[in-house]
Amino acid sequence: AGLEPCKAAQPHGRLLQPPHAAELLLLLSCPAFRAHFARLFGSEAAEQWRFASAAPDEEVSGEEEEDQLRALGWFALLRVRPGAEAEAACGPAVTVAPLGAVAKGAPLLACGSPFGAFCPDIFLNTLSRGVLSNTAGPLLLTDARCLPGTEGGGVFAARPAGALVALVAAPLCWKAREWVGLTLLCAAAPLLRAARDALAHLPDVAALAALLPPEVGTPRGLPLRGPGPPWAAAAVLVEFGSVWGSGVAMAPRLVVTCRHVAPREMAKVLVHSANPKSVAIWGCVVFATQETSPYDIAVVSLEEDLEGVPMPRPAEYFHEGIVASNTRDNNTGATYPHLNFSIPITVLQPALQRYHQTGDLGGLRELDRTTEPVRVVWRLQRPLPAIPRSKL
Amino acid sequence: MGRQWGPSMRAAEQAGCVVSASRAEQPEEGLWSCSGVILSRNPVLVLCHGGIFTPFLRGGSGALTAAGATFLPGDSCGDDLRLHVQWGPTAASVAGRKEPGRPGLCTPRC
Repeated sequence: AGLEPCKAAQPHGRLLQPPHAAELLLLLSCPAFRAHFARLFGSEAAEQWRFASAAPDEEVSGEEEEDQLRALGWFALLRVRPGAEAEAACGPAVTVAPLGAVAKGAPLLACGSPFGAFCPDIFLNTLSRGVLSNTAGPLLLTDARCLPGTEGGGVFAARPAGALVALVAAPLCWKAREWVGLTLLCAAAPLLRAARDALAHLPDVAALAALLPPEVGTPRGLPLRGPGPPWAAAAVLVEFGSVWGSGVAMAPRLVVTCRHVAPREMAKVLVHSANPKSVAIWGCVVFATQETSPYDIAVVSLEEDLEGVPMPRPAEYFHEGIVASNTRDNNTGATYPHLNFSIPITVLQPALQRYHQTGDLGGLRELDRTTEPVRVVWRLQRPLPAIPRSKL
Repeated sequence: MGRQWGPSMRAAEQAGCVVSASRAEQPEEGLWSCSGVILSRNPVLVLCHGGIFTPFLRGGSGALTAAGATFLPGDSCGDDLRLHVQWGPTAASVAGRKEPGRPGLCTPRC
């Protein structure tokens, strides 16, 4: 609100083309995308998902929100009126990556214009990099940052170079009033097939189907879910009653997770692994740091081996660690998963190794006695200045 | 952004565009806009998000969830729909129209 459309750039600015008039040829949707969307987000239990571009506490009428949800999987094919300069160029503007050609975890580049036509001088074709975070058929997720207005923007792969992978379906996802830093995409290849099918039903524009961009590169076997990168196999899902969270399998019967997921020692938790096959194994929480410890860590001992799961090799030096908490803005209720307090694995490794080899929890107990500077950082507080003592 | 992204960045910026929809008789109502992708150049075909067309649907947004509806022809929106597409210089000036010395972006008065 409050944004005013910008006029085309001044001569000394970026020379944007003036807007060209266009006509709507058809509205189309990808049936498979909508089917996966309904399955994943349409049931009662999934009711807490919101894909509206407004923040949860912004006033959006129920009707408006329903309109947005109904239109979520729909796209439009337009034809620009003759006379637009781009017509002088020849050949397809883009190539399209077949569904399955891009593996989970592969780098992606999103290109959209936040706030649409309100300020194209600044925001036209804003780029944002991320990875293919997850897939369900043609319904893709990426962690590339996308803002309202980028709906419909293209998402491109590094390999095949410059190939269009998807279009942005919903830039913002909210779950239980928390912003989930993932953007919902609709794969481009099935969408363009839907466009070809639709054009075939409209005689006066059917010939345009031949102008739609070709698919390049061979799909790597379907379904996309494949084994994924080996390090992803060590990621497990830990379930404790109605609470769930992620964890890392460090050894066939040893899983590290967070205390706020598995808070009580000796409690029973269920650990799910999806790679190489889907298994669920009970485990016991053998250690959990105290609530006051900045190290939000718990250790689970499994009742059976996690078979075939490649075990991660802890790094010698660190610039990464285990994500212990997201950052939450208590005013808006938004949670920012990409702003984390992370614990370097090298801090945990000696204690984990000692427990793994001897069953001795002593090293882990040390995590409850941390130094003040670590506590201050965890509380996101400024270090307290040394308060001069009074000489009285 | 590194060499691996060169071709993707070029493709993205050449294909990227902004689509805006407004009502012919009621410009004061403002406009709806979103991003889009230029699929072909001669004629220029663009694929964009369908959300900006909901206010113009003759049958209302219910037409989008009607059983079996996978596409709707162009005339499913009212005659007062006005569409405009805007793209950046790289998409239009394919061959050699760069003005030497001009910065790519500056702080225009917006």
